Amino acid sequence: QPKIIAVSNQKGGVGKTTTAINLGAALAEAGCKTLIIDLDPQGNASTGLGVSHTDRGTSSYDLLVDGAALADVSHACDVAGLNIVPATADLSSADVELADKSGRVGFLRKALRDQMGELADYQFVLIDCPPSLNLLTINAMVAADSILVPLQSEFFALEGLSQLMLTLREVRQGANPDLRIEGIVLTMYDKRNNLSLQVEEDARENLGDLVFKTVIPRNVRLSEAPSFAKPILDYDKNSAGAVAYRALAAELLALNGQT
Amino acid sequence: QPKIIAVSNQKGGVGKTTTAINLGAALAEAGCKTLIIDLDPQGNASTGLGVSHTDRGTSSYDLLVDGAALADVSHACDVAGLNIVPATADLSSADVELADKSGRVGFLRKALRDQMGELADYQFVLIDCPPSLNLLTINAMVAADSILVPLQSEFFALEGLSQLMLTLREVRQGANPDLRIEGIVLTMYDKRNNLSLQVEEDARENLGDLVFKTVIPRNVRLSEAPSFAKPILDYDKNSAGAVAYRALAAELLALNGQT
Ligand SMILES: Nc1ncnc2c1ncn2[C@@H]1O[C@H](COP(=O)(O)OP(=O)(O)OP(=O)(O)O)[C@@H](O)[C@H]1O
Ligand SMILES: Nc1ncnc2c1ncn2[C@@H]1O[C@H](COP(=O)(O)OP(=O)(O)OP(=O)(O)O)[C@@H](O)[C@H]1O
Ligand SMILES: [Mg+2]
Ligand SMILES: [Mg+2]
Repeated sequence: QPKIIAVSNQKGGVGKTTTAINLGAALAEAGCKTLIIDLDPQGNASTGLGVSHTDRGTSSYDLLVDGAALADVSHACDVAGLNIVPATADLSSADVELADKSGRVGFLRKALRDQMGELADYQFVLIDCPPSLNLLTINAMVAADSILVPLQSEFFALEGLSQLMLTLREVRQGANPDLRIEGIVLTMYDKRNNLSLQVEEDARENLGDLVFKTVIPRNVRLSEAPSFAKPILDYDKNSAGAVAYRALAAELLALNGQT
Repeated sequence: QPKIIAVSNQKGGVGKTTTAINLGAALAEAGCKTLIIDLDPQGNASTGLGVSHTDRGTSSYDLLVDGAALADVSHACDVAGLNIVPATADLSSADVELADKSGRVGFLRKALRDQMGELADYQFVLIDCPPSLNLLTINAMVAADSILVPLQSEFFALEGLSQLMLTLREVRQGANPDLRIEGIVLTMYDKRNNLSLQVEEDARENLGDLVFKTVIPRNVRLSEAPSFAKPILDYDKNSAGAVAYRALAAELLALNGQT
């Protein structure tokens, strides 16, 4: 069975989508078939992997709300071994639509568990979450085995962490007692910038081994790649960003007993 | 009566909070008494202006849900002429609490209109919105005279704009027909970076005069200032960030017939 990881942080613009796309691509390159589920109504992961808006007739909305079959909602993308379930703006009404349904936090979990046969092809599922602790993100946390938290190396980013941990504890006490923290990855790190060094020091001091050794540097090639609908590994395979996401994939595999 | 401006963009990390804090401070410095309402459960604007978590006993949650008096929820901050209504994490439950109340999109509008006497002291009210098009952001748009959109000079940022404009149109057709666009301000602009130039060209071509002439450059001093609980004007008054936000305030005043 695949490992299901929610890529989440309610702070906006910290590198959730960039991490989902590029960690996904690096895992695929390392031989692990990976599925990305775009659970953000903005649909950035879908765009960043080249799924045009006209190709999103079926999407993560159908998977979440109707339990649609993965075969009907997932798309291959240009990267071998990497598929994606795209997102549309319809997702933002899922909050309201599911609001008074019983078991509303478990819709995605049920939709995935009901089709473990289909999922058996994959070794990893990465869920790209929106910048909020709303019903979409809670569904991702309830469906997931673990949560991977991109932490931007900036002041406001640390402030949001305690709120995220509270939510994690609530999900653990309720619908998903097995939910673990896969790890916290520092993003947009600039070693010339004091703030980055300070955030790293604070994070490693308070969170210890939960913080990945791999750090993702600020690298303009990472922000250019999505406009060419390519992960960094294809856009500029020797860039600092590509090297870092390959290292993150290797570290993740090692932590999960695979090499 | 004050002009009420919602600072909003559902794309995360584009500079909403940084713009609310620093434009607010620059307007205050120019002699316009300004109130910032922090409507983001993350409470970044509150932290960035030095309101400690223990001082948030009353907050924007009370204003929104109970129509609390401004005198009870607003705090002076270190900047003369700038007050803030802080935010707490309680705000994130407001969505659920207001969900089945009639007129739920108009709670903030009513809370402000009911106390125009108190508000008469101010020339501007800036509402810092969360990164989502949820009930909090809709409340801000219904309460506001106009919306100011920070647009990060990056690829994903442009993609979200059409969604935002759709929501704007819905609000105008429904609860707030007078809602206008105050303007779109390019943020984190780096003139050495092709992507920034491209986003600016696209934005000015498609949105014309809606785009402020003033552009906010990427400036590390802006990201350092909140950790000292100061707006950029106090933290480093001659930095590129301070100069830009003063220019933005001047442009905003000129557009509103004040100089
Ligand atoms: N390491 C990096 N170096 C440079 N730019 C980066 C890096 N990581 C992400 N970016 C850019 O920063 C912006 C924010 O990243 P991204 O969209 O992945 O964040 P997010 O957390 O998914 O945002 P949201 O909260 O809106 O979902 C994007 O324009 C992206 O291209
Ligand atoms: N012009 C700038 N130059 C450099 N850093 C900036 C600039 N504007 C904002 N920042 C930094 O970028 C990060 C994102 O900015 P900010 O938090 O203001 O965005 P936001 O849109 O309010 O985010 P959210 O979507 O989470 O509410 C912060 O760490 C901030 O300090
Ligand atoms: Mg994202
Ligand atoms: Mg903010």
